[in-house]
Amino acid sequence: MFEARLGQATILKKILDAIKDLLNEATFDCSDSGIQLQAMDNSHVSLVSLTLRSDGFDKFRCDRNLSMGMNLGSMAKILKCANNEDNVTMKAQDNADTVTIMFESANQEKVSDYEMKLMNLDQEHLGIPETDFSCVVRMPAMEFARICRDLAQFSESVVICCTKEGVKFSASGDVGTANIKLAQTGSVDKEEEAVIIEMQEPVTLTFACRYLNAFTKATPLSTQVQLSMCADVPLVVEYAIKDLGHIRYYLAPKIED
Amino acid sequence: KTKQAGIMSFFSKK
Repeated sequence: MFEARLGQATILKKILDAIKDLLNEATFDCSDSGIQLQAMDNSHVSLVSLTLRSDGFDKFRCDRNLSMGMNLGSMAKILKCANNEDNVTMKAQDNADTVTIMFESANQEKVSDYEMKLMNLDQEHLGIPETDFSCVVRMPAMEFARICRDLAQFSESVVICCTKEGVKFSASGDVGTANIKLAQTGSVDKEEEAVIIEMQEPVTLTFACRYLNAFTKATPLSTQVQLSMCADVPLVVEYAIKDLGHIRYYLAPKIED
Repeated sequence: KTKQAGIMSFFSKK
């Protein structure tokens, strides 16, 4: 028996919004430690890794490890039927081929349930090596989303250059060149507005705007985003999900042809 | 000119 309950459906809606542009379907691996999802996008350029800890749920029970392959378009249709403030409960029997998603209004006067067929997905799990990153940048998630959106107008690619002075995002194309520099913030009143750079050595990497923009669909989940970079390895873009877990996106760099 | 690398060239299959 698997049962996981969250106080607000809005969190689940935001999580789905953060992955459904990259993935058509995905397997949710459930165990007593929580729910994990790891999947590559269709073109195998990026990898999404979602971790939701069992202690972040209002109620969590998972008697046996369970892998639930879900069509994310179908899940989106179901979540559309929830009000943001509704409680949401996911339930499945052991070895079931369906999952039930139930919404309850705060006053419990409206209860709806949706049974969704599960899929057998033949997904490859990849082992992600530990990396000592050259640069780790923490910055406001909204600012990162804005920069990715703005630079995508100028080029398919953005160059991220990180030094101890700051981080520079550049794009160059037919229109010309765009550069956005962010300096590390001195003292800030609000932690969520800070730009913090931890640098071992400077790094310059090139990434496809299209994927960065897809990752920024996670912006509503978190006030800050963390970018971890190292020469010739994938960028890690991480959004914390408060009290519940995190979503990480890995993006392979563009390399000299 | 740059070309897009695939993610599987960085991570091993489990």
